[in-house]
Amino acid sequence: AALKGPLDENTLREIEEALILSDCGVETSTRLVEKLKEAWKKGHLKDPKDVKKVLREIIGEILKSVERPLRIDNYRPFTILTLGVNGVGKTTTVAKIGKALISDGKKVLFGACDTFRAAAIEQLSEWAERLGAEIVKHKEGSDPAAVAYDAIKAASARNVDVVILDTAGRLHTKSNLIEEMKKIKRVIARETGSGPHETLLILDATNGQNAIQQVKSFHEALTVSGLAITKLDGTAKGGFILPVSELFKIPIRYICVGEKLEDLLPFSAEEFSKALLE
Amino acid sequence: RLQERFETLFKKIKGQGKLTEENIKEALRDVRIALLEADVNYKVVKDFLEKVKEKAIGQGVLTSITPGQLFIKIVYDELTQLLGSSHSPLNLGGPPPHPIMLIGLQGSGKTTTAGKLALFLRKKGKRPLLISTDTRRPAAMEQLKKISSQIDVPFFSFEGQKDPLSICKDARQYAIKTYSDVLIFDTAGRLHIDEDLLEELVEQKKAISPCEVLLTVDGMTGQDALNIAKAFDEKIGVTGFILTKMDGDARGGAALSIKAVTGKPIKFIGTGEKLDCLEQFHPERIASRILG
Ligand SMILES: Nc1nc2c(ncn2[C@@H]2O[C@H](COP(=O)(O)OP(=O)(O)OP(=O)(O)O)[C@@H](O)[C@H]2O)c(=O)[nH]1
Ligand SMILES: Nc1nc2c(ncn2[C@@H]2O[C@H](COP(=O)(O)OP(=O)(O)OP(=O)(O)O)[C@@H](O)[C@H]2O)c(=O)[nH]1
Ligand SMILES: [Mg+2]
Ligand SMILES: [Mg+2]
Repeated sequence: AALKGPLDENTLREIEEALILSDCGVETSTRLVEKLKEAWKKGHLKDPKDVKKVLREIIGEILKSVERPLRIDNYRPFTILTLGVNGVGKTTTVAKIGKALISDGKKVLFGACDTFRAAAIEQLSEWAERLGAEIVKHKEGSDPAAVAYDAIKAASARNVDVVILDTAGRLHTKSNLIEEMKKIKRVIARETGSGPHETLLILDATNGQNAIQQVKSFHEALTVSGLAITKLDGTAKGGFILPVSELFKIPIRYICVGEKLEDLLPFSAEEFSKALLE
Repeated sequence: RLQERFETLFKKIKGQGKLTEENIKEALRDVRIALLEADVNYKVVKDFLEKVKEKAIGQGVLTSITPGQLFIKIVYDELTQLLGSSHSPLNLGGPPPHPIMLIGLQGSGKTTTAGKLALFLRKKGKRPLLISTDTRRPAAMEQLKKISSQIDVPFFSFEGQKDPLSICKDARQYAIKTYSDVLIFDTAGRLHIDEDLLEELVEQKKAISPCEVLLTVDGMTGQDALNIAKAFDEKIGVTGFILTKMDGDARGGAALSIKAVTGKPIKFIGTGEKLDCLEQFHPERIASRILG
């Protein structure tokens, strides 16, 4: 059927450009533009203003399937294990989630399992102090799995609802660091019987296509149960969550939009797809 | 792998003798996809393909190489040339002390890289001083202090001081006391769109008058690298880049974006968390990494 009306090749090219610039990736962007073409041929696009709306709906539909907030229930202490590559915002996000849960009436305990990076323990300790929350920590250089073990033991003894474990940044390509994380997970599983109840991978919105590889590698090695996307207060759109959602179907729990404790929001497919096309 | 793809694509033009707009069309499309998948910015890719087209069209294919080999060589050479020189040294000209400022987005690797630079310079016989002006991030000063002691370099800051500007001013006095000839200033991470924090950096720069303002860019950065580099360079003025976390498997297309939009050189590559993981920038290596 001949394409007539307001949607021309130029507009389609601009849309593809906007999607690529948002880090959706070439493959996903091309495929979304194809879907728009189909919608157009079927007559679903009568008005140029419809283009953005239809695209938002297509994207929203992809993301709706991974809009599943974290439910703290069934287990006590509910154990959240965080992980991610270096500098994405793990420690800050751990503090933010702690604050959100405390505001929700939960008793929270932090585990300082980053025993490697300079002043990582001090950094989390300061956040714990600001929140008036308990923290379990060992000396720098000690075994992170031992800290996880102690944190869970302390949580059970002190009637804590949620344990949130901060870990050292690690590139997904470093097999020894992946093994270290596997060990931490094993220790948690043994100590809690059912944990970790959430394995939360933290992704940085400023990353490009490598984010997909991060999810793939971490998920294959460790089974990730949730994602959080940080630094969405910048100009990066985090479009990689489209291919990530389609490929891995992992729920996106939170998005982070700043450096303060309150800069944590539950993931909304509708809000995200709107912001993506802004 | 691109080369193999080109071999297949160009098999049919083997007899034709030269590269034409028509016979390189598909190959250019493949290059475009490779660069976009490598995170090179969309607009930079567009300009790059134009340059390759100019260089390629009309080129006669010698019998000694295949058209596929010729085309990949044109692409590779153009990319290497655009990435800049492999010898952009630190500018430490004039009388000491030489101040260096590290700036960049949150988590891009400034504090760690400050330590790496200090170790690099100490090994070259310099007497660096590490200074933290990060008054915001919890335990930021402690982090740089620990790094300093790991590499046996003096450290200066002012725990409890809220104003980074006064730390900058007091640092010079301290440098004289420690006979330091290079002053490495770590700054707090900030967004390139935060007007107030960019202004704070402008003020810090005035107080420091650095001979180097180095922007750390995470090697995994995507399309946004262009916006980041452009904003920092326009507002603050950047003298060079350090591309960090290149020990992962990110293709590193951000390198081309930041160089193309500012013209400023990439001076170093961060290749690990340890303080000796700082390498010279090699454009040919990054070029083949970007091309995959
Ligand atoms: N603008 C912005 N900055 C953030 C956000 N989340 C974290 N940050 C900042 O990013 C920087 C790194 O945060 P950290 O929490 O130390 O990151 P990390 O993943 O724990 O880092 P490592 O433990 O070193 O791997 C800090 O300066 C944070 O304040 C966010 O959502 N937006
Ligand atoms: N693998 C790897 N990690 C790195 C490299 N450079 C820095 N890091 C890590 O990246 C994380 C963030 O580094 P920082 O030096 O704290 O980053 P920053 O820019 O000072 O962060 P803010 O001060 O919060 O803005 C830490 O875990 C570092 O160890 C590198 O070249 N490779
Ligand atoms: Mg951390
Ligand atoms: Mg820092």
